[in-house]
Amino acid sequence: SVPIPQKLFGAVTSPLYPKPYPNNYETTTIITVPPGYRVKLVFQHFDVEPSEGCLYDYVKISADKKNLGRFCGQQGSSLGNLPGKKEFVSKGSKMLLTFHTDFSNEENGTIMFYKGFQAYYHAVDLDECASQSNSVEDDPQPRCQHLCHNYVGGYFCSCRAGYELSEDGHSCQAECSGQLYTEPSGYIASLEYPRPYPPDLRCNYSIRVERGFTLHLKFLEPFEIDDHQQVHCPYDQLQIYANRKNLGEFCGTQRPPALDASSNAVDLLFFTDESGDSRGWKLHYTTEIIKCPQPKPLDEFTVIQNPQPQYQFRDYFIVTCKQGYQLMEGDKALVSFSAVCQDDGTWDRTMPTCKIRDCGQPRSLSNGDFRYITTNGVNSYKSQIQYYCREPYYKMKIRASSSESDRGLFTCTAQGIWKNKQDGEKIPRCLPVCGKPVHPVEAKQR
Amino acid sequence: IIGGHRAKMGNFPWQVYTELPGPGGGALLGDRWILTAAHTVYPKEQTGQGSNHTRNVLMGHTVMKQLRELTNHPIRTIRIHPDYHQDQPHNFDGDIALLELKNSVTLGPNVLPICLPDNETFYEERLMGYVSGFGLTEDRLPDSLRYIRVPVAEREACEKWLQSKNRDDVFSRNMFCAGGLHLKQDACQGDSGGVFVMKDHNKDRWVATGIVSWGIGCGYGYGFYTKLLNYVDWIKKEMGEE
Repeated sequence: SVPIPQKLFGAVTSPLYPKPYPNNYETTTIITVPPGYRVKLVFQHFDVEPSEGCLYDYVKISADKKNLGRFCGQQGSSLGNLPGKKEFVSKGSKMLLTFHTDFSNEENGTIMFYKGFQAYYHAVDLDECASQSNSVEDDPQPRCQHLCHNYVGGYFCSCRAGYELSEDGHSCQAECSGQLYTEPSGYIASLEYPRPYPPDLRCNYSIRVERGFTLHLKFLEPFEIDDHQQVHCPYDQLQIYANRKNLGEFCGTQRPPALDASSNAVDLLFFTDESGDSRGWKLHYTTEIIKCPQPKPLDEFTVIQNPQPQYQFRDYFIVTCKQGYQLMEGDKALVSFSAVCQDDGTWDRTMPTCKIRDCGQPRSLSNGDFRYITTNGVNSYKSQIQYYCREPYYKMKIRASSSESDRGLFTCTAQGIWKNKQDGEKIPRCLPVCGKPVHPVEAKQR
Repeated sequence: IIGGHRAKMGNFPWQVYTELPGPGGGALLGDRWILTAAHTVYPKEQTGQGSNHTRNVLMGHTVMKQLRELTNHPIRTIRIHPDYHQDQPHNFDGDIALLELKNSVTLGPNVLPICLPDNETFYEERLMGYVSGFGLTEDRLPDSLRYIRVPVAEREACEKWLQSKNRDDVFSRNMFCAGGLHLKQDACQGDSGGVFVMKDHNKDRWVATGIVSWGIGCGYGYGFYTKLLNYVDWIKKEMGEE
């Protein structure tokens, strides 16, 4: 045997090629390429003593413990077995080429000379994954337990969801703790669904979507978890939690109803014992944005600014009052009001009310008084009062262009302040009247 | 008041009775100020009139007994005209003062302010004016407010009368005189500070034109009054906006 140093390509020739090869010669050339490749060989020139069944001189090719052919002959000769342009490909990384010659090369007493052969080989990628199901003789075990990925010169394995690749790089171990789902919708299933789930599982599936969304769960058929007629879920069970609140523990063959988690966080815990043959479960989860109830004014004076057809998480609305009305939150007067839709679909503040502005009791006028022009005793928005002085002893101080009725007229404004058209909040003054005795001295007697 | 009449309620609603501490008169200006004569506060020849004396300011009734039952009006400040000289017994120039009350009084039919003059026509001779007061009637104090009606006298006549008496008393341009030699109606001690008023028929109101100031005896000759028109600016300055 003549091993050739491992290379990606090369040539193999008969001894002394292209001069005639010697008699009584036999050698086996071992062609090897790096692991992950296989050998492809093609003859470029072939001139070996032809014989029936290639009994005398021949070239024999074998690989993977199989004989790929025995060849002899000359170009143009019908005798023998020429390899022609045939490509010989090994399944493994090794190919054997045996060249055998007998004691003479004569034809009808004439000594003949044959040049021998020249062959080229090169390494071609071995698709290890393709041979997964029908293993080669050198590697009878399946290469990957779950998934196989070929690349030039090698391959690697991976596992289906819920499994982890073992240290050996081939086998897969069930691993379903800490499964996190953050997409707005998706499917979650027990391992191997709808084939029976593995034993001794402690699976934890967490669904986390953005705040302001709520999760809906819908189980698919088949739903099958080991059950017992009398005892509730003694073997295997699926527990569902929303925001740490238990939504139920499920087993048997009756799939759970569609669940509205009313939460953006759902956890599923799936426990199995060491035995069983149930097919497991699968669910489809979807998300829906949380909406807050449409804000409704509590009275006709409340104005919701730019109302929207619907309000969702983080939306807000602003409330104002019609002119002359005051925003009230309970007994507390507000300067402004806005409410924000929370992630649980509720408003952070309750709807305020709008109370008509009250200017309060009008200020008393020294040496005068006031009377209501509008409803007596009512001091609300648009109410009017008329101040007057105690005549004839006092007279209202007015401007030349004004009158007592104008100066004394006060209206309750939208700001809740009594105001005069000309002088604003300043109430009039009653000035003493001089020199006007009610009973002046008089003499009748003349 | 000599030779006068008993006043009825409401005849002289501006009349104020003062004891500062001596008895005197005054007139209500606005609802917080009393016009009076400076010498009712600081009488001549009585230097050292202290501020710790009880001072009474009463108004609202013509009967003294009733008047004394009414509320006293405490004084906040006293404003004496700077021309008044307590130490000059023969000179009553600048005999005018203002009493600022602590609280405003409530005006009514018996308590009303008097107006101030605005022109010289109020001082024309023979114009009749009224003088009221709780001062002496002959030689006794009256039990109620009394009044007289006297004319503004001719200035020269008053000056001559004073000269004939060989008096040193000053009759300044800030004074006017009223009454007459043969008129038995006059103001007297206790009426000082009260006002000489007359009806302004054009404006249908009563105007104080003078303050009872001084005289020689009571009931004969002329009475001398502080001429208010000359002090209107000072009064307005002291009273401010009021």
